[in-house]
Amino acid sequence: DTETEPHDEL
Amino acid sequence: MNIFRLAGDMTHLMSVIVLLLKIHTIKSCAGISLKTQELYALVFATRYLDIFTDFISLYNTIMKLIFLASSFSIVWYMRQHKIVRRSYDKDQDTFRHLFLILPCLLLALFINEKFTFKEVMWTFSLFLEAVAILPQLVLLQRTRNIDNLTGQYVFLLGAYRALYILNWIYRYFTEPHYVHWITWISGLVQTLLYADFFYYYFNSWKNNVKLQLPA
Repeated sequence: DTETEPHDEL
Repeated sequence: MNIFRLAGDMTHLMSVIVLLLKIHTIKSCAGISLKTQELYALVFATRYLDIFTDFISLYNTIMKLIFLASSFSIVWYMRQHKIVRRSYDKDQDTFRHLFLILPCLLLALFINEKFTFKEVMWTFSLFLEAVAILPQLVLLQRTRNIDNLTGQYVFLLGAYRALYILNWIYRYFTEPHYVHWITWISGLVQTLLYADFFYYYFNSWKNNVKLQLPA
């Protein structure tokens, strides 16, 4: 399963 | 990065700077809810757990550090600073944290993008941020009128999330697969919570009268 992409918003 | 998000981040930054300056210069926190400030410190602490693990950009890391430092220093000022703490109105600022923290935590356990500690904490911070302003709005209702700086603080805080909604719309149309329902709904709820405040703030600004909130 794909690692959730890191949240790029503050 | 798009102009809406940059404007949103700058507006958010302005809101904490306005508050810090107010507390630091006039050495008073009258009209400010410590409960809300503590909730914001918790929002940033649970949102930025990945500050050392996921490097997004220098901008992202610096802004995270600024938000963490400013929110915790505001809480420190209001709790520890010998002069500032005297102007804290603890009899009026009685909103119970847990009434907001527990529901957000439960909701985050059920509604999240991935059931991992970091992701649940991140989702919790989103829900908590949406309602963190409530103790402040309750305090404003009780104290009935507010000074300009507090009004500006709440206004900027609402405006930042409204700009983020424009950012989400922009990203939805420009980035394929950019779908984050949880973020969008909680951001919308957060902005709607400010709607009534905006209404009174705008009217007072238009009629150039001191901002009075109805009881």
